[in-house]
Amino acid sequence: MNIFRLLGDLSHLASIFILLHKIRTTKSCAGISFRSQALYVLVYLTRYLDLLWGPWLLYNTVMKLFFIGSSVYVLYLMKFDYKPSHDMGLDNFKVEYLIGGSFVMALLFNLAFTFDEVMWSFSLWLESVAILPQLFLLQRTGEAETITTHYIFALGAYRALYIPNWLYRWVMEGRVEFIAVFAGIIQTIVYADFFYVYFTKVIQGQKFELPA
Amino acid sequence: DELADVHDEL
Repeated sequence: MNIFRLLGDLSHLASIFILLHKIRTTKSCAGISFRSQALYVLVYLTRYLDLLWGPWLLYNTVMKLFFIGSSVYVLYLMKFDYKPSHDMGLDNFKVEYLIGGSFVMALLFNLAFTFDEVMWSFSLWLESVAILPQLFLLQRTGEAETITTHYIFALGAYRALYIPNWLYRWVMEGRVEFIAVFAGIIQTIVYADFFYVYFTKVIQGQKFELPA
Repeated sequence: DELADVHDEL
């Protein structure tokens, strides 16, 4: 555990609390992509298969259970409690291509051609693009509530912070997980435009608005 | 080494 990994994980945790806070305080899931949220459930379920057989490190296990539990809970909130506020008409990104493409990448790139390793690789490729339906929804609406942009930023910062973590581990421990690193870099590139607008507008106290 | 086979990140 190094400072970058810890900050990345804390950023991931923060993103979930921000999202739950947004839904509860505004009593609405407007502006949140159900499709992205569903992809995250798939990401965590396929990545944390090792919860079934261990090893169960306390920190990792608690976090894994939290990420699975909270993502399922958000889906539940969106599907039932706050269903009328869901922008279903605009939230129509074709996730089939993301799932299919990630599966092909997982078949091509994996540490071993076993079910759990292919699923682990699949989860990383899928996570790298899972925010696309959310960013697409943002593009369609052209603006976003500030709290929603904080959520997206914290979620993106998690993987961005993992990049210096991987550099640190490569130098200090001689350890590199190439699939995670490549997928993490792709994920950060996917977020690049969003980060740019976030830093140039939201941080300066302006509303998140995309050019028409 | 064996540890390297375990995915220890989130």
